[in-house]
Amino acid sequence: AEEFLEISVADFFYRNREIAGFSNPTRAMYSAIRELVENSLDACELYGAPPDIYTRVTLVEGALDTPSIYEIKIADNGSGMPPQHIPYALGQVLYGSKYKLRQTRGTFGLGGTMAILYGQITTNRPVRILSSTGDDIWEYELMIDIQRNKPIVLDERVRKNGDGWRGTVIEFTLEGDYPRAMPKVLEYFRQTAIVAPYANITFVDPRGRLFRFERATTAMPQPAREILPHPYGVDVETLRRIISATKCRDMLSLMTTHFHRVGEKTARKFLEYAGISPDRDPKTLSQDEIVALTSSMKSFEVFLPPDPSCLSPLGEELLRAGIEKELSPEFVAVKARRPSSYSGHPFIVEVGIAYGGSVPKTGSIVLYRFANRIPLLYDETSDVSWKVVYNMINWRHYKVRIGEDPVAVIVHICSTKIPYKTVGKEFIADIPEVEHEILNGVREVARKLSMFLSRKRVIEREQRR
Amino acid sequence: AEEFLEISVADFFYRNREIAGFSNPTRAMYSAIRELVENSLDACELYGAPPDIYTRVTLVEGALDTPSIYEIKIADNGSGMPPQHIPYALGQVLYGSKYKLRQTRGTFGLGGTMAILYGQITTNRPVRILSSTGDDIWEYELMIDIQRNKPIVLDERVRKNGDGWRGTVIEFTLEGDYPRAMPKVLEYFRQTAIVAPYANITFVDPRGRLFRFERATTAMPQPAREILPHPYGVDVETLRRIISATKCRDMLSLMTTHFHRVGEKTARKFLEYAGISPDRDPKTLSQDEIVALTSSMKSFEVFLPPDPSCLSPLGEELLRAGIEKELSPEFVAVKARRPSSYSGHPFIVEVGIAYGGSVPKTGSIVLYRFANRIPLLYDETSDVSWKVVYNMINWRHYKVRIGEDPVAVIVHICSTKIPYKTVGKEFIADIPEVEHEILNGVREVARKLSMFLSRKRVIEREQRR
Ligand SMILES: Nc1ncnc2c1ncn2[C@@H]1O[C@H](COP(=O)(O)OP(=O)(O)OP(=O)(O)O)[C@@H](O)[C@H]1O
Ligand SMILES: Nc1ncnc2c1ncn2[C@@H]1O[C@H](COP(=O)(O)OP(=O)(O)OP(=O)(O)O)[C@@H](O)[C@H]1O
Ligand SMILES: [Mg+2]
Ligand SMILES: [Mg+2]
Repeated sequence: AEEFLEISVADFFYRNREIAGFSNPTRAMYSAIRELVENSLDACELYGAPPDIYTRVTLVEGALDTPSIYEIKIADNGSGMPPQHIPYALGQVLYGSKYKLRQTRGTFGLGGTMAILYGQITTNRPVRILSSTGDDIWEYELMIDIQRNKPIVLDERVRKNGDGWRGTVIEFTLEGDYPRAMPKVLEYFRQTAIVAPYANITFVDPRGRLFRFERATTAMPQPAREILPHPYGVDVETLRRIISATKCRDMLSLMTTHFHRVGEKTARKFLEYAGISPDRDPKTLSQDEIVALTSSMKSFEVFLPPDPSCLSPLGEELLRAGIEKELSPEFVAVKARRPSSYSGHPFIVEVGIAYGGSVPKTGSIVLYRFANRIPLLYDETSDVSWKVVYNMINWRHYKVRIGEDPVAVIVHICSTKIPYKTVGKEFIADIPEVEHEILNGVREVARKLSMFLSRKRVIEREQRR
Repeated sequence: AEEFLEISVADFFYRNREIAGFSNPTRAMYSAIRELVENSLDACELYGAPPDIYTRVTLVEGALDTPSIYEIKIADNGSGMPPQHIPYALGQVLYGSKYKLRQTRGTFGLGGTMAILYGQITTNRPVRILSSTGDDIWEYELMIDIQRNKPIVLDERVRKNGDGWRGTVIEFTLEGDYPRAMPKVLEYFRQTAIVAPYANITFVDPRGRLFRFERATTAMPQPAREILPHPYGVDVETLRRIISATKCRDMLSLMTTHFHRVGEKTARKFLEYAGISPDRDPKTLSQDEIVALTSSMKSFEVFLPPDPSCLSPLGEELLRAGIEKELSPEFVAVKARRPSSYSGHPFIVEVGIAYGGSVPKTGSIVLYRFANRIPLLYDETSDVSWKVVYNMINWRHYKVRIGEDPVAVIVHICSTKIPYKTVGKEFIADIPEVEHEILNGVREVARKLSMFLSRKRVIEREQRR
């Protein structure tokens, strides 16, 4: 007879941690750092503070040339966390503050917790977390009860906050392989500095070397605002939850209160289209009516598209500045596409192209990918941007000789829901609307590059005579 | 102030269902069918019964040319499920019988449940499950409480089992897009028939067309046996759990009782290497000693490699027969590699190559991928087999002219843990040991193909004179 077992979600991601990006000591070290840095950047941006993020990796045991025990310390000046949430935020999987319709780097509620979990299963030592929202400073020593998906608080202290410090400090140990992880870790910091030029990033590596990325500006991007669900993104479960939680006594106010950009006029038109009276009490809808209403929401063409105020794009200026700072190219073109959406989720694609200068000469087009200001450094061949750049663009048509011309393409996508294919946040699915925007964005900047290359080659021919 | 939320794992996979393969009505229909068929095949194989699996898709509402409501019914003659487990097996995410070290198609405890969940959020109707292990027949009508990750039993009945029927029948509705899903659904059944030639597979589509894949044999593969964890796959958490659950009073019996292929001699040698007395009570080990012991387990080179009795490979004969039946090629070569392992998980790679006959002419090498006898039909360019076949083999060296020669490569991997990159089970990570086996397997069969092609071309040249 078969034995049945139920496991916690922490146990699931422990057993399948490679799916979350924690496959081996090299990759786990990279993932731990990136997950924690992304948490710190989110915390600073949501608060509105120009980020000061300090990361230090120290060798604790073993040698630098094999997988060994390292300590990671990361400190930020972000929002901090209220004490009642600290143990759960990082000690429980699927607990977080990013389950909202607003652009943030975090989205799943498990990245930082996975870093702590991986550290624990490789070193069996607790994590130390200090955090303050400006009041008292709380200090926790925790481990995770993986089988129950609950934090185990080993120690909890509070002390007065003399100078109003606000932020979070995390210290934990893990088995890592720094020499192998280092190129990707440094590249991650370098590329983060391109898309977050308002951040001071300091990194101290196990050899004591200091890497410092100074902020180029204190101007912070407009923070993303939370929006309500859009009708095009609704399914039966979402609608059922809205109806069961609502205080609205009629369908008209349900539509205008709980949905994004649905005003009274649009709500009335929609309810007429769906065949539901505006005065109907939402809680009297039958299950079949809920299903029909969901279907009507998807097919009603008059709803306004999602409003991009929940997004925080780089903007052409910042993207251009970042590319110039990083690649010092002979030529740059950038294009921020107009907002679009898929399944009710607004998104904006921003594309750049660079030629020459210090664009790496790799024998093919160099692709830089970003999502919600996160650099994506793995699995590029599985990414929609790779598919566009390598399979859908005829570069000869744009005068680019692949292998000879040093060209880099930079793609940034921001959305309330980045269509990642995996929990490890490394590559993006080829959703038709997203692919369409990337393709047209790359074509636009490629067209500008081709004009530059034509002129450049005319000049070169002239010079040879 | 930030609002924190904790969500259930069902809610997590509901919000991120594309990560589990349920991205849109076309893909969801494919995923629902394949997850349920894989459950049925596992149930038949674990029981030892030549599978009779019947799948019917019926249009319930809407039209055949747009996403519409379909009913899926699937019936098998497998092991059936005991009544106390039925609601949880398919009504709770992360509940199942496959959390063991033994080759099965299922592995995560969520595939079948996701199919039911997707059906529910698109149609709001319950699933009907009949199942019997040979005793009474139990019938359930369920829905899933997604926010709590618990089944909601709407109806439960039991009746006498007149003729000792054993198996499971599942009926549910979902929003799907059959016309678009059909090519992949049919291909899935066709390829399943290749690697499970002992199965009768019947499929009735919404137009009432019957597709039947008759069994070619009743000889069932040797069922995979469960094995104990291998020392090379152990981390601190696994060891901690073994120690806290053990009834063993000393380290020697702990090693020989709880680990795969560790006899007394090996255990003594290992404990000496690790500096732990064989008489030591496991429960007296300190946290640091547990960490050190885990590290010693990984570095001790005398442990026997994992035993492949937990695996159920196709074998060269069956692989060849399947390729011949499906592709009627001019030439076939197959190779079953010797068992290998990664991180303590045993695996076997079996490779085939076919030339001519009805190998599809696609302008490049056709790749068929299988994992634990499951056909993988999506995301091939992200798969380790693709990387090997397209980036690591110099086909001209084997006399293969890509684009002119109709060549197919078939790769089957079986393991206690297939290194899938996603929960959707569509492509496999390039774990070094696995990549090594696939590369060498492909080279071996490519070598045989090149001998055939050389002779063939000599003959063709002779004939032209
Ligand atoms: N440095 C920090 N400052 C403030 N809050 C933090 C910090 N790190 C984590 N948190 C809080 O802990 C929560 C959980 O973090 P975790 O990384 O596990 O998930 P997430 O960021 O919500 O999602 P993701 O899995 O996509 O990273 C966050 O949502 C945030 O509220
Ligand atoms: N047709 C069936 N016959 C017998 N048992 C079944 C059947 N379908 C499902 N089960 C049981 O229900 C459990 C849960 O199925 P589910 O598909 O959700 O997860 P799984 O098969 O264990 O893993 P995976 O997510 O990889 O498919 C299975 O482990 C199995 O015990
Ligand atoms: Mg996070
Ligand atoms: Mg399953």
